[in-house]
Amino acid sequence: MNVFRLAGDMSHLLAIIILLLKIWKTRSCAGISGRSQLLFALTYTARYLDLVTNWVSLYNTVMKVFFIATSYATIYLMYLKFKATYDSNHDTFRVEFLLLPVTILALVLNHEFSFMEILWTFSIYLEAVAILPQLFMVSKTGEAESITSHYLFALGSYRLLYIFNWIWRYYTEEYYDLIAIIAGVVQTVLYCDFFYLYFTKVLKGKKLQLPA
Amino acid sequence: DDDAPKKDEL
Repeated sequence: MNVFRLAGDMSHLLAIIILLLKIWKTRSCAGISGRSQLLFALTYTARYLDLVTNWVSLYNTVMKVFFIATSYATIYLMYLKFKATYDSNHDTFRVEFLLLPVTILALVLNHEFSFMEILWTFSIYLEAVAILPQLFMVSKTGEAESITSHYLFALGSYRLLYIFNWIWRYYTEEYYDLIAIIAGVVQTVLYCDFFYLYFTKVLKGKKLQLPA
Repeated sequence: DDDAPKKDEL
């Protein structure tokens, strides 16, 4: 554990808390992509099956349980409790265009051809692109509420901080995992355009609005 | 498998 890794995890935690609070307080999930949230739930389910086979630490277990539980809680709020506020007309990204290539890639490019390892690899590749339906939704509607922007910023920062963590680990432990690193870089790059808008607009008190 | 990379990250 190093400071970048901890900051990354805290940023991830914060993103989820912001999202759940936004939905709960406003009693609405307007502007949030249910498809991205489904992909995140699938990501954590596939990755954290090792909860039962691989004990790392109490921290690790608590975080994994939190990520799985909150991803399903988000889906419950969006598709059941506050379904009437879900903006499904704008949430139209075709997820099969992500799931199919990600599945094939996980079967071909992995560390070991075993059930758990392929599920882990699948989750790493899927997480990298899971935010695309959400970013597509923002570009389709041309805007995002400030709270949604803060959520996206915290979520994007998480993988960026993990990249610093991987650089740190490479120099201090000679540890590196190419699959995680490459997917993590792709994931972070997808946020670059959003980061730019966040710094130039949202932080100056303006709403995130794309040019028409 | 001991050679499998240890998954200590989240």
